[in-house]
Amino acid sequence: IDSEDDLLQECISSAMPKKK
Amino acid sequence: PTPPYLRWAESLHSLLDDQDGINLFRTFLKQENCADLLDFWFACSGFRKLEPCDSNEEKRLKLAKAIYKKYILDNNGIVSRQIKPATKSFIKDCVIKQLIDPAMFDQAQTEIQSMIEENTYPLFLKSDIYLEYT
Repeated sequence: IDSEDDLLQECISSAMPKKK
Repeated sequence: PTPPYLRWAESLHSLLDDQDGINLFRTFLKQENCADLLDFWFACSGFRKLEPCDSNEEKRLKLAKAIYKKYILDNNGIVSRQIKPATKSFIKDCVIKQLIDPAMFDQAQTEIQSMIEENTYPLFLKSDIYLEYT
């Protein structure tokens, strides 16, 4: 379950803009 | 130059293009118990970015299942309630048949985005949390 959550979190972060 | 917080009011995309804007919007959504809407929106964008290739097929399948399970499977979830039944069955079919396409969540993302634009985004711009920030 943890790894599923990690995968989701990584996916969400990958779509976010980088801090300017 | 226009301060970022004024640009956030121009469009949802201006808000979601700024890390501070996202953080503040997410804090607001969390108060309203609907932060999943934003997480789902970003999860769809992140999923689309994963190029189909042999080395990440397993990861894409696992991720598609994880997104489906967390946001769509439970019909009482905030995201699931805003997605049309036809869109949900399309995604369910893709997962079951393991037809993992980069665009498989696009329609669901559009439906959630419309809901955010019509509902939570205008509420955010009128919220104490945004007004205090400005």
